[in-house]
Amino acid sequence: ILELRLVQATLFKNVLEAISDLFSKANFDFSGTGLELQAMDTSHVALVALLLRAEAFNHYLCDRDLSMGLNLADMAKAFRCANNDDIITIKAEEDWSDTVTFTFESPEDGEISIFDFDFVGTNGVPLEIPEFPESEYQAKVRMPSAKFMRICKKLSSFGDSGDRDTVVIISVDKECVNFFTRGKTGTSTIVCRQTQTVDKPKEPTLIEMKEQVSLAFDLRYMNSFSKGSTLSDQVTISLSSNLPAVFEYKIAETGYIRYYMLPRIEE
Amino acid sequence: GTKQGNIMSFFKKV
Repeated sequence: ILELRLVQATLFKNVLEAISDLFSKANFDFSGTGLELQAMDTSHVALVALLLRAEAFNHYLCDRDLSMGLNLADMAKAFRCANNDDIITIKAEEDWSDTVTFTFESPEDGEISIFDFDFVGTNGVPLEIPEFPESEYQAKVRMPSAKFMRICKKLSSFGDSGDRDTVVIISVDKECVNFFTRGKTGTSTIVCRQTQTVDKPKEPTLIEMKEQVSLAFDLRYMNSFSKGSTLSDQVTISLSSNLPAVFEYKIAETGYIRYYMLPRIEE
Repeated sequence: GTKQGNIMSFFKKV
């Protein structure tokens, strides 16, 4: 049996908003450790992995590992009906049923909404995600997640919004990270310098560079990842020319959301 | 032009 409770729907609402526009289905793995979610986009360019440890929930009972594929668009629709302070209960029975029940209960007026979701196939996930060696990454950038979101918005507004294939080039050189994109009639570059931690100790931009690195990514993916900002104040971007880039948001003490994305390479 | 590989090649099937 699986029975979970969260006294505030916000966390789960934010998780769904952070993944549902790019990923249509996800695999949810519940175990004694917590919830591990994985999803891959249809072009197989990006993968998202989420961990919410059991401690993230107000009540967590999972006496047997349970893996289920769920449609994220349907879930996001249901969660948009939930208020931030609704109490969420997630329940699944033994193997014979292939549905999971999400219940939203309003603490103020006692209204209860019940959604049953059927399991779906997930095309390729879950995958085993190794911890790639640190030495493989040429550069790591840590910055406030709101700043990263602002950068993505600026780049998107400059690039032709109708073009799904706008490319952003992220390059790291010494104590600077540059975001570059090309619009219809010009280019746009946003330069971020490493900030002095003394001035704003809570919102530093930190750049660790082993070697110069410059990689091209799809802007619409990056834009979508930036929605992780509702889950964490900081984002860490790890760049390597040999591995998928990682955009990581730590969720308080209870987990993380990591987006893996392949850079575009010259043909 | 540019192309992209398949991210699955970096991970193993569970």
